[in-house]
Amino acid sequence: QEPLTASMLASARPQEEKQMLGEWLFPFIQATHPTLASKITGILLEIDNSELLHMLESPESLRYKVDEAVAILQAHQA
Amino acid sequence: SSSVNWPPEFRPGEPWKGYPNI
Repeated sequence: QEPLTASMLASARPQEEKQMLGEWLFPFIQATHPTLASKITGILLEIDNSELLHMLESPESLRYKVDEAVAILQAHQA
Repeated sequence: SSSVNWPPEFRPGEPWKGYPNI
């Protein structure tokens, strides 16, 4: 998958930025959470774009945030 | 309650609707 970069995002409008980030995040999350991927991606998209960009470059922090989102989701549904 | 619709779901290929309208 072609990596998303800050310069690519900088040329997009705010709505498009979230779209691009979501399109990038979704398959990554789907690999580990196929049934919850849509909701987890929705939660992660509420994070600031600058932080999301950092997460794209740091798989470890991305996995951590995904785990956090899963916990939030489970608490929300409880 | 609006919390029922949370979180907004992202579906690839569809416009993201969770971000506030600007």
